[in-house]
Amino acid sequence: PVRVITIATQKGGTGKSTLAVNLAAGLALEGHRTLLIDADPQANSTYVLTGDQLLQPSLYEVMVTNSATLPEVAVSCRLALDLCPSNILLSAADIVLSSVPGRERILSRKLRALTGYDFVIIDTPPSLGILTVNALVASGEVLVPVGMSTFALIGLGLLEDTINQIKENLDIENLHILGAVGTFHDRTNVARNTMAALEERFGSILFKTMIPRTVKLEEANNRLKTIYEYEPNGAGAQAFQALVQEVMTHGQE
Amino acid sequence: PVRVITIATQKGGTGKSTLAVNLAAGLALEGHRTLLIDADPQANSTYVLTGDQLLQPSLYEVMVTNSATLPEVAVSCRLALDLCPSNILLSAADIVLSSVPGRERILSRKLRALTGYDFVIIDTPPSLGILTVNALVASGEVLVPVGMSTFALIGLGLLEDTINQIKENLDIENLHILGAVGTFHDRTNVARNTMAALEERFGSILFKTMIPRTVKLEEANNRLKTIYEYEPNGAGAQAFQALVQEVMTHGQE
Ligand SMILES: Nc1ncnc2c1ncn2[C@@H]1O[C@H](COP(=O)(O)OP(=O)(O)OP(=O)(O)O)[C@@H](O)[C@H]1O
Ligand SMILES: Nc1ncnc2c1ncn2[C@@H]1O[C@H](COP(=O)(O)OP(=O)(O)OP(=O)(O)O)[C@@H](O)[C@H]1O
Ligand SMILES: [Mg+2]
Ligand SMILES: [Mg+2]
Repeated sequence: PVRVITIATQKGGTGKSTLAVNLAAGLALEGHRTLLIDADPQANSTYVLTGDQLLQPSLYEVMVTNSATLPEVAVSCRLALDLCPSNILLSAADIVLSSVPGRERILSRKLRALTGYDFVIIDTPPSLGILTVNALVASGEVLVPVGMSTFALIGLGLLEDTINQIKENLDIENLHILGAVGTFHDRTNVARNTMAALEERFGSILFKTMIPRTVKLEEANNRLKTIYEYEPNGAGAQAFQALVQEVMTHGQE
Repeated sequence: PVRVITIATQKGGTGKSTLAVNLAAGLALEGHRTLLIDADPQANSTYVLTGDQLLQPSLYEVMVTNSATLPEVAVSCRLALDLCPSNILLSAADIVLSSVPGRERILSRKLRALTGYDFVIIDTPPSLGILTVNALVASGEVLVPVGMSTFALIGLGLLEDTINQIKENLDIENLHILGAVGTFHDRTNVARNTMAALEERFGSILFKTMIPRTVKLEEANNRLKTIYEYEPNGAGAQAFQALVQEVMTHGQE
């Protein structure tokens, strides 16, 4: 069965898009047929993988105007890696969908049309609005990037609360946090303190893999490349390859 | 007359809250009576200034349940600096307010009850939803923190589009971008390239002041202090003092 993993946290700038792109690309490199769904109206993941942020049709036609299916919208962007692009039009989702019955399950229903993928990775905006809730309901697993700061830890706590509310109010059985991943890790005291707090309060879900702070990840994004294309033997690529392995191991439970 | 300045960009993690707190605190230190309104449900600004993120009543009672006025909710947190706190309950604003007539002008109407302030600074979430639109409509000026990345430049472009839409669709005359402020500035190539792109495409609104990347700003936030309290003579405090001066100079136009 396909594994659907959402990358989410309300805290902005913690590395959600960078993680979504490089995890999806890493899974594809290992031969797993992967679809990345960009559910963030900023379309940063779409931009890195295609160089374009106004692709149409996009998730907007799939979720808001209901005029396209996911297979129709998916574009091939790397070997074994397809993308369902985002578009700024998607910003209208919260307002337009707020009064639609079953507004939280739109994406989950649309995923039923997909065949032939081993993994679906969903990038989300830094909020707990309609788009992120749809991604959480549609997926069984959530990966939470946690930057090296108190604010990022707060974001993880808020997300845990939201997941519990979704499970209770919407009767979703199988949604759980696959893992919390330390990002922007470096040798500062704030990083040491943040990791110590993560181990203490969230130890059961804390992944061993940490993504280091490295300007190469920033450069790769700016040059519209995955880290494997930009610096295949560097610390960034090694960390994401380890993340791919850890995601695979956890999946066998 | 009171100056109302919103700190906004859809791009997450570019330093909105850090800028809002330290600009507001800097204005207060110069003797200007300042109110910081935290319109982000994450309540990061509220947490730094009070150590609490679940204060009630909050902006939720002012904007969503309409059961309190701004003066009733404002708490004094430093000399000459009051705060209208946020609370995670505010996450409901997009859904609850989506069908309310005049939903974009709620905060602007509530600001009329304020007296005795020289400045109102509004921190916003990383999205262009109801809360940020209310802040933009309520203020005359917008300060946009731009991190050293392509994604942050995209965020500035998207915000410009949103501001133009608000002015046209809601007949708001006096809303304009006070300035774009480079944040997380360091000596990397990506920072050099980002500043060059900012000067070329947004030169007319680019502030001279840049906020340096310094772990002291991260530490100050984690220790619930303003930068003036944590490292009064460091690069962070100097940059924010220069920002206060630049905001004051621009205001005389
Ligand atoms: N490990 C890292 N080291 C250095 N830079 C990084 C790293 N991960 C991401 N970045 C850069 O940091 C910024 C924030 O990362 P990214 O945009 O992926 O976060 P995000 O959580 O998706 O943000 P948003 O909340 O806006 O969606 C980007 O400019 C990105 O290029
Ligand atoms: N100039 C700086 N140097 C180093 N760290 C900084 C700087 N400015 C902010 N930070 C840290 O970077 C992180 C992001 O900053 P901040 O939370 O202020 O951004 P934001 O735009 O408000 O985020 P969000 O989009 O979630 O609201 C925080 O952990 C903060 O402590
Ligand atoms: Mg992102
Ligand atoms: Mg913030």
